[in-house]
Amino acid sequence: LQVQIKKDEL
Amino acid sequence: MNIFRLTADMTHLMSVIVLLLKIHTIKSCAGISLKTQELYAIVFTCRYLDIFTDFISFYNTIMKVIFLWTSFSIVWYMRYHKIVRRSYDKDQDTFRHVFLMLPCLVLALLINERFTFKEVMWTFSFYLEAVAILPQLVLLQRTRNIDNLTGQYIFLLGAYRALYILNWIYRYVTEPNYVHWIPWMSGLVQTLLYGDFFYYYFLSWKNNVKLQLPA
Repeated sequence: LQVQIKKDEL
Repeated sequence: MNIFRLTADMTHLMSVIVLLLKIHTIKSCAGISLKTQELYAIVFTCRYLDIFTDFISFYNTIMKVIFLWTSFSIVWYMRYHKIVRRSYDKDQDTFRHVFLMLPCLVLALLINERFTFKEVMWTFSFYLEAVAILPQLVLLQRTRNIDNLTGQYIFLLGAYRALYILNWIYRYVTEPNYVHWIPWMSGLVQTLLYGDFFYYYFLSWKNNVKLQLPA
């Protein structure tokens, strides 16, 4: 399962 | 979240507030490029497509809403507000921003982390933001008198990205396998484009003279 890298930056 | 990124986001927010204050209080957008404002509205739209699907934090969602709402408000003021639009210098703000958008879109289709609609749009938003300031810088060189608020607005807008670079360095050092070449390269280009503006802005501050960009 490719963990979707969270886009946590604006 | 780290101090660099928080300061960066607050600097970005300040730049938008300075611009809205200028437009809303003195009802003038003299010296401001509508093209750059439209590009920023597109940048935020393409970057925040996940605003309803991926909840990161309240801070993240609130800031996204603020940036979307303010960027579209500024475009609306400059296009349709009966008083503000009169101070818009459309004869000088002639940069054809479609020539910025197309190459960025092509590049996003070619170089991206995953070939999905949202990912390509997200990537496009970074490439576009890197060059979005160009119409504004061109307009600055054409308009001789740059008022203080406009100068401060552009300074803050450039400073926020420079602070993001510090944030990326910090995260690269502290977080394992935190690597995002696309924002990093785009952010670097974006900050370099402000290079000469920062230089003249610093000179005007040091010598306490009006900000003037060479023609």
